[in-house]
Amino acid sequence: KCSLALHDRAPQLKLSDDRTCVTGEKGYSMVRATHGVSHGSWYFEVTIKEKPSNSALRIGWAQKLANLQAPCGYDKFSYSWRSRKGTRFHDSIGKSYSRLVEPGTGGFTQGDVLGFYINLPLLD
Amino acid sequence: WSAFAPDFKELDENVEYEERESEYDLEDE
Amino acid sequence: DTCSSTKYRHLKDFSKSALVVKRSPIHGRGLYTLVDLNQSQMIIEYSGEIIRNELCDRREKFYESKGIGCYMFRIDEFEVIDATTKGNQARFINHSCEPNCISRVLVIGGHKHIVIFAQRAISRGEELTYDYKFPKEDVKIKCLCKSSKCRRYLN
Repeated sequence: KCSLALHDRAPQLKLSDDRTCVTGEKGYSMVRATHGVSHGSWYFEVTIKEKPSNSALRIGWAQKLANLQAPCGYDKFSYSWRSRKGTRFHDSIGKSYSRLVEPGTGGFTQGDVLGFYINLPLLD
Repeated sequence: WSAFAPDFKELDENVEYEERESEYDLEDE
Repeated sequence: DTCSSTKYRHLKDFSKSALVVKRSPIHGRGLYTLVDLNQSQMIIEYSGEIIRNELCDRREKFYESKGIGCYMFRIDEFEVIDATTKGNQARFINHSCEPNCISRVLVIGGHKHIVIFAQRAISRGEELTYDYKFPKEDVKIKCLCKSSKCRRYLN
């Protein structure tokens, strides 16, 4: 069963007992899932259970070498979608991506369900 | 001595830096 | 341990009264002791802003672009003390290849602190120095310590 990885995360992040929830505080850091993909098409969904008004989230896809003590999308090894303004990030460069209607904030927030799809070339 | 360093603040103990949301970003369209 | 915690509690007051910043023959300003110090005595904490390791390079580039000298001290692989804009007198301690002080990371109350200790007995009026232990790099920084064991370069 795919869940959040206890041994592949920034130590300051808190995981729930069933490892399906993660909570962070202060600066951005990252947790990866227990399972990764290498080829083909894959999709996952997450629900934002709780999101205080002054907090932010970046979520997406990351390779093994992505820095865990930085937000997802910080380096060349990860790609993310930000809750604030719905910006997408890769290599620390943000670009407009989505503008869901949310009073005063844009992007996504508590209660939203987010879907992430990746399409990788099939192996020869 | 602190007068020689503009905007310098003398500390008695360590302070933890509070990162901004955009702390790690190079560009933000 | 308990002994270190007790000594640490008095460190602030001690370092403010026993140390002074003056011009240094090594480089710019240095930190000098006004009293005799015993070997292994706790002298001063290197205090500043605790930042995560990943912010180091960016801050260093920023300071260089502004012509500001960078004062940083690594705690461990995750965190660094940046004393460039916020800190105390410890930021003025110069490097020497033959130092009279050493640095240690103490954990007190769950928090990590960089503390400077006397490596040997230090006489009143001496400048305090420690070995910066910079990693080796291609672009060299000349060492100005003029000690007999000088390694010529900081890195």
